[in-house]
Order: sequence, then structure tokens, then C-alpha cells
Amino acid sequence: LATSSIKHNTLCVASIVRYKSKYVTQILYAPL
Amino acid sequence: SKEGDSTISILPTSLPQIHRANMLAQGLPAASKISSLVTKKSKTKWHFGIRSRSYPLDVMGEIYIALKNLGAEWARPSEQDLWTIRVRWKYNMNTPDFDQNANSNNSNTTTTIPDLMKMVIQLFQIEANNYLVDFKFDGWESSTGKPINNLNMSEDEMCTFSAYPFLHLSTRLIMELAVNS
Amino acid sequence: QNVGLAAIRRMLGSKTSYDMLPVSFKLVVFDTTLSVKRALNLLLQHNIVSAPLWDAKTSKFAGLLTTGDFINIIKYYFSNPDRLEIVDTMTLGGLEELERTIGAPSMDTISIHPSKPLFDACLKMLESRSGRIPLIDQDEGTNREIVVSVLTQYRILKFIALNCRETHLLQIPISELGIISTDNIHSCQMTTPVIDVIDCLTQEKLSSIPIVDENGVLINVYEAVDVLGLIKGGIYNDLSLSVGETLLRRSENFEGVCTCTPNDKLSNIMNTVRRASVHRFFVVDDNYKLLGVLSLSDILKYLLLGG
Repeated sequence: LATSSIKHNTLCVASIVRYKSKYVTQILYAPL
Repeated sequence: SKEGDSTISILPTSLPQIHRANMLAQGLPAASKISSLVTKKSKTKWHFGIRSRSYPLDVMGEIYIALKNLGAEWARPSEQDLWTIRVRWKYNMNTPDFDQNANSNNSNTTTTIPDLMKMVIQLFQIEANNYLVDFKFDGWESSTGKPINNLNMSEDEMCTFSAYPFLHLSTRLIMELAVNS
Repeated sequence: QNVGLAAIRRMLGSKTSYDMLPVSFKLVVFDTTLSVKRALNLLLQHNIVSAPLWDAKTSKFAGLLTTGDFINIIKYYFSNPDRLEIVDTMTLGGLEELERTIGAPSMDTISIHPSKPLFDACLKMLESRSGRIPLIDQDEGTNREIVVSVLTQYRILKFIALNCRETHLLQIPISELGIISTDNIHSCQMTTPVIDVIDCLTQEKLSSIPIVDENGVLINVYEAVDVLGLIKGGIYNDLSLSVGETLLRRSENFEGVCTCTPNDKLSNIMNTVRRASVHRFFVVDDNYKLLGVLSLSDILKYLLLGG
């Protein structure tokens, strides 16, 4: 799990997932 | 090759600098008041997991309390490895609530869709007084205990896991830790 | 021309949407509980104009956030001026309710599997209002949806322009292809109140409104994406603002409006798509008098079905 600092009460988490033979960095923003 | 005969161009009056000059020339007060949108492309700074400067045992205590508050369950840690927590969360389609007793074998649980997400949470020391809590997705299980039929999946299929439930549960845990601390 | 079209269609039929994806790319997704205001800032920070929404309660994707949603917010505010705080308090999950309140068409729910031929994705995309289509796969083990990426008309045309040499065979002038929108072009003047322009965008389901002078000469264009700057700047609450004044909000690195003439050919148009980030072409005469509009949708529709 990758995270970035909490700003404006918003959490930002991400994970790099292999999709078939490509790589998607899926980034999810959610309120704290 | 034949691009020479192209008459494609950029409309000069549409360039922001020229537009502003034209608006000023018309003496419109807004032209000096309204500034152009400056969006700082702040490069997102990523970290693995979440960092902590608390005392290691305190960090572990906070994580167990947060997991308990979220209704998660975990395997009893071995003496050799106190810094790793193997977690299991009930995650069903309607509300991703956390199962108080994930082992309940209520027969009507749909066995086709695995509803227990597994996660490994591990504490790492980066340097003195600087620790990192790492979250790792560890697959799914079904609360009925039936094995998931992902054994016959091809290598490619195995990786078509949706990361969003994992990301969502991670945000819930981080929120719980942030709120508690 | 037909040889060029056949080659392009063969390529689109032989490739899948998955083939178009870069080896490594990012996808920004917003939880539906995020506030509209925060989502707007994040779109601008990532320099994107749309993002898939994730509803954690149903563990499903809840459609795409697009500029149409921000236009709905402005329209709602203009009919409820006392609700200025709406942008600060509304969450992304509340946008659907807002659509119903103002009678706006509901969000696109079109999607396609990444392994389907690119040709099919293009056809489906032509049905969407937002000019984009999410690529959704299903997680084999848990039946959960995975939004792998979002395909846009712009990226598809760029992919064709970069990978299909036969685009240089498209030598017939666009005026002879019947693809330029020339009938009752909706335009406005620099002094038109921005609320009237936004109304026109939604009523006519357009993504841009050309701005002309009293002689019909093209001066500028108001685009749906300009609404993001309007809300970001918090200046949407000035109902009397003219469209010329709101364009002052545009970022300094806006690359300008792209024009062409009826004699231009699709080979040149595709060359421009390959090199620049252009989202539509305004057809003008030698004196920049507005004659019509050529949208990416018009170009894509012709490449898929025309000739």
C-alpha cells in the first residue's frame, strides 16, 4: 500500500496492481 | 507529406495573453481583477504504508485497538514474529462491515463470492525512532470455509483482483488510527 | 480515401482497448463520500477533467465524474442562489440527486470490457455524452468490478494518428465529407452572461460554444472544462459575469483554439491530433468568419462509419 500525506482532511492511498501484462497504479481518494 | 497545403492554425485572439490584452483595451475592470487559474501541479509524494515515530509496542497496541474497533480478527502472533499481524475482515457487498465472529457458519452466506479479505500488517524499522507500518493484500477467503475456486485460474486471471476493497479497508484502518491518535 | 478508412477500421478491429493502454499508467478514483469541492481540486491537481467514482457501500463503481456534473452544480446554484454553500457541502454521492432535482440527464452508465475490440469501444463511446467510456473487468475470484482505465475519443484518435500510417491517404477535403456541423451553430458574444452560455451547453448537449463578434468572426470559445475554473475561483456566484470575463480564469498555458478551413483534409487534421492536444476544430473562412464546427466525435464517427 502506498500512501501520501493527509491534506485537507483527505486520505490518498494507492497500490500498483498488475493487470494482465500491464501495471495500473490505482489511486483512491477518500475523506478522512 | 502533403501537410504543406494545411490551413490548420491556432486562433490568435484565443490565446490567454491576447484575450486579456483585448479585455483590458476595452477598459473592462474585471480584466485587472480576475486572475488566471494557477493549479500547482504538486507532485504527489508517496510513502510505503504509514510512518510512525511512536515506541514500537505502542504502535502495535494502537493497531490492535483499531482492528478491534473495526471488528476485524487476526491470527495469534507467534513469539518469533511479534511485528506481523495476519488480519481477516468480513467484506460483503452491501456494507463492508467487519465481522465480529468471522467463523460464524451461517448457512445462507453466499459461498460463491469470497467475503473475507486477508491482509498482512507489518511493522518495519527504517532508522532509530522511525517506523513504517506496511499493509499488504493477502487474498480472499470464504466465511463458509469452502476453498475459493481460484486455484484453476491462469496466471493472468489471478491478477485481475480489484484493488478497491483493499484500498477501502486500508483507508478505514488509517482513519481509525488517525482518529484514535 | 476508402483504402485509408478500410485500413483504420482493420486496425481498430484487430486491436483491443487493452492494447491501447500504456504498459504502466495511473487511474485516479474518488470515493463517493468525497466532497465535490475536494474532487474539483484533485482533478485540477492531476490535470484531469474526469474520474471514476467508487461506492464503498456497494463495493461497485458509481459512474464517472465529468464536467457535466460541475455544470449541473452551477445550474442548480443559479436557480437556488441562497445555496452558495452547496459546492462546499455536497458529496460526489449526492450528484445523482442533484441531477434529478434540476432534471438533468443522468450519468452515463456505458462501459466495455478491456478485451473487446477497439472498434466496439469506439461505437459504444459514440453513444456516451461525455465522450469517454470506462473499461471494466470483473474480478474472477470475487465478482467485483475493476475499472481498469477510461477511454476517451481524444486518446483513441491520437492512437489512430500515431499508429495508422494510412491516415495520410485521407485526402478528400472535409467540406466534401458531410461531417462539419454547420446548421444552426450555437454561438455567443464576448458580453453574453456566462449563465446563458452554460444553459446553452446543457440544453444543446454541447461541450463548447464559439464566441463571435458582430460580423460572425470567431474570437474565442467557451468550453465545458472552463466551468472547473469558474467554480475553483468561486466566481460562479457573480451571476452578471460575462463569458469574456470568465475566460480570464483560463490557465496561462491554454494552447488556444484550433481552426481549419473547408479545404483541409483529414490527413492534416489527424497530423494535428498526433502532435497537439486538440479537442475540436472550428471551421472558418480566410477572414476567420465562423462556418462550422468539427468535433472529435464527428471525426471518429466518420472514421468508423463514414465513406
